[in-house]
Amino acid sequence: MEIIAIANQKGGVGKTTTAINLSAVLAVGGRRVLLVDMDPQANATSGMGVNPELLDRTIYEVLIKGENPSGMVVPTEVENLEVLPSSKDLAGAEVELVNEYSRELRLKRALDKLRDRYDFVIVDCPPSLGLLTVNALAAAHSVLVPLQCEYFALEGLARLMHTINRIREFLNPELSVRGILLTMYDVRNNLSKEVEAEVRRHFGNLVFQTVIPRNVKLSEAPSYGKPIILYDMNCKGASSYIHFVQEFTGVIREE
Amino acid sequence: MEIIAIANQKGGVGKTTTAINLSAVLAVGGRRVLLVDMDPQANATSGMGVNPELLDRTIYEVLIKGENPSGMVVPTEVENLEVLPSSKDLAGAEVELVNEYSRELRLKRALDKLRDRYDFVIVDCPPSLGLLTVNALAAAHSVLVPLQCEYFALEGLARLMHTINRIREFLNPELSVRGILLTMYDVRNNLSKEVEAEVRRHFGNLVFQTVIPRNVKLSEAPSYGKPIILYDMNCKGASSYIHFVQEFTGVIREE
Ligand SMILES: Nc1ncnc2c1ncn2[C@@H]1O[C@H](COP(=O)(O)OP(=O)(O)OP(=O)(O)O)[C@@H](O)[C@H]1O
Ligand SMILES: Nc1ncnc2c1ncn2[C@@H]1O[C@H](COP(=O)(O)OP(=O)(O)OP(=O)(O)O)[C@@H](O)[C@H]1O
Ligand SMILES: [Mg+2]
Ligand SMILES: [Mg+2]
Repeated sequence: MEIIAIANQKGGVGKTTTAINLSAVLAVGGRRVLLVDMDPQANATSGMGVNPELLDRTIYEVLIKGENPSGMVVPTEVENLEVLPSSKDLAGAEVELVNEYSRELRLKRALDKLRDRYDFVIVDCPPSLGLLTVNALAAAHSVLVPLQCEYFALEGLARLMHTINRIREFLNPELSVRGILLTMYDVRNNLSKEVEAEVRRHFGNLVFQTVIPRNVKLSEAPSYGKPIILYDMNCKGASSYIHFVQEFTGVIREE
Repeated sequence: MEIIAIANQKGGVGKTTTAINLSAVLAVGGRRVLLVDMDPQANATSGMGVNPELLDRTIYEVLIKGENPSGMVVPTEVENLEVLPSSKDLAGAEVELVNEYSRELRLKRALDKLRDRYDFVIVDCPPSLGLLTVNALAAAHSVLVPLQCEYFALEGLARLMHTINRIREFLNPELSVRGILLTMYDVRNNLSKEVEAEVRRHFGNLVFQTVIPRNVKLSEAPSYGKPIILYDMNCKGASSYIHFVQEFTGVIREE
C-alpha cells in the first residue's frame, strides 16, 4: 500500500484537481485506491460527488477521537475508488490536537488500520504547512508537489522542500519527493515557460516531463462531482492526466 | 483610519493581488496606506519589492512579543504606501498563540498604536480561517472577499460568511462585509458567467459591479516587485483595479 501526499502550502495550485484525477486514473487502471481528504474545505470530497454535510462521521473523528477509518470510507462513481471524506469540523483540528499525544502521527496510525486494503492512498492537503499537512507528510511514503507556473508559487517551493526535509529528519525517515508536477501551464504566455525553465534548472529530474495545461474542463468537472475522465474523456485535461499517470507509475519513462 | 481585511480561505483566488493593487491605487490617489501581510508565505511583502529574508523584525514580533509595529513598517516604491512585512516564522504563530491571553486581538491592539498615521490599512490574509485570519477579522472595520469564478471557490463562500458572522458576534461588532469582488474572470468560458450569475443572485448588491478579468500581466508584476500600475499601466489588469477602487471608494456608484 503506497501512501502519497499531494502538498503545497501555496493556495490554488491544483492540489485537489491532481489528487482527484490521479486517483481516478489509477482506479480505472485497476488499482484499488483510497482518496483521503485532509482539507477542511472538503473539495476532494465534493469533487468526487460526496456531500460532506450528509455524513455524520468523517476524518475528523479519525484524527481527534482515534476512531477506525474503515467504517467511514465512502464509495464513489469510479469503481476501485473510495473516499475518506473531510468535514468543516476539521478546521478546528489544528488547535484541538496541539496538546494531544503524538499529534503528528494520528493519520499514520489510522492508515495502518487499513493496511493492504488498497494499492494506493492519495492524500489531499490544505494550503498550509500546519498540523494537518504535517500528519499527511508523516504518514506518506512520498510527496507529489503540484506547482502552478507562476511567480508566487515558485517562491514558496524552497520553504516546502525545507519542511519536507525536517519531517524526514524528525518524523518519517522514509519520506521522499515523488516529483514536481507543473500545472495550469498556459502555452500562450512567457511566464509559464520562464517558470518551467527555472524549475527544471533547479530540480532537474524531480520535475515530471508531463505538464498539465490550463483547461477549463478541469474546472467544470468538480461541479458535476466527477473526475475529468468521467466528465469529458476527450479534452486535453483528461489526456494530460492520463499521460501523467503513465509517467508516474513508470509505464513510460520519458527522458 | 479604515481597516479592511482581504479574506477567503480558498487558496489562489486573488487575495494578495487584490491587497497589493487596492493599496497601490489608493496610495497614488493621495491616501496614506499601510499594507499588512498576515500570511507566512509573505507574498504581499515580496510582491511590493520587499525581501522578507533581509528583515530582522516583522509582524511575527508584533503578534507574539507585542512589539510596537511602527518600528517595523517598510517604505515601498509607491509614495504614501508602506508595508508591515510578514516572515515565514509566522507559520508557527497559530500554535504559539493558542494558550496566550487575548490571542484573537493581538493585531487589533497593535494597529491601535498606529492610529491616525494612515487613512487605510489593508490586511492580506492566508488561505485559512485560523488564528491569523481571525486576528485580521477582529481588527477590521470591514472585509473584502475576492472570489475566483470557479466552483470550489463558490462552495467555500457560505462557510466564510458564517465565520464572519461569528466574529461579529463574539469579537468585533463593527465588522461588516465591504463586498465580494469577482476575480480571474474569463469572458471566453461559461463557468465564469454561471458563477457570476449565481453569486449576484445570492448576494445582490454585496457583489461589486467591477469584475477583474484574467490578465497575465497581473501575474507577471509580482516577479518585479511592483503593483500593476507601476508594471504596466495600460493593461486590462491595471484599468480594472483602477475602476474597482473608484467603485470601492464611492467615486462611482454603478447600479
Ligand atoms: N489545469 C487546470 N486548468 C484549469 N483550471 C484548473 C486546472 N487545475 C485546477 N483548476 C481549477 O483551478 C482552481 C484551483 O485548483 P484546486 O482547487 O485544485 O487547487 P488547490 O491547490 O487544491 O487549492 P487549495 O489551495 O484551495 O486547496 C479550481 O477551481 C480548479 O477547478
Ligand atoms: N486577475 C488575474 N489574472 C491573472 N492572474 C492572476 C489574477 N489575479 C491573480 N493572479 C495570479 O494568480 C495566482 C493566485 O493569486 P494570488 O496569489 O493573489 O491569490 P491568493 O488568494 O492570495 O493565494 P493564497 O491563497 O495562496 O494566498 C498568482 O500567481 C497571481 O499572480
Ligand atoms: Mg485543494
Ligand atoms: Mg495570498
